[in-house]
Amino acid sequence: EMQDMLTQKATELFMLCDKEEKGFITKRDMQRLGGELPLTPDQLEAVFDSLDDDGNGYLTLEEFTEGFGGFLGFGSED
Amino acid sequence: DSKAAASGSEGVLANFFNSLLSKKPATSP
Repeated sequence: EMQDMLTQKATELFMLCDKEEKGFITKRDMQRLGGELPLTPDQLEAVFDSLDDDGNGYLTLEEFTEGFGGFLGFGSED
Repeated sequence: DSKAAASGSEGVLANFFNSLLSKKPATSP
């Protein structure tokens, strides 16, 4: 159930970033959040890089959820 | 519109991002 809750909340937050519902987040999407969150474009870019595990420039819901799980204290397997 | 409803989530998002920033220092190439 915890996993469900995590997925649900992560999806909700993911949608805040992915306003066009593309199914992924780009750095451009992140930087647009600068108007809504108290973070600088540089900080948003750093956040993006730390979440984008494979470094392909696209942040998927899976990567986002994993990062969010870590934030909430759900250790990842590896 | 749903903007107001999302404000709580934005707070969570900001906390989440801040925690990532405190964990990983800014890039230093």
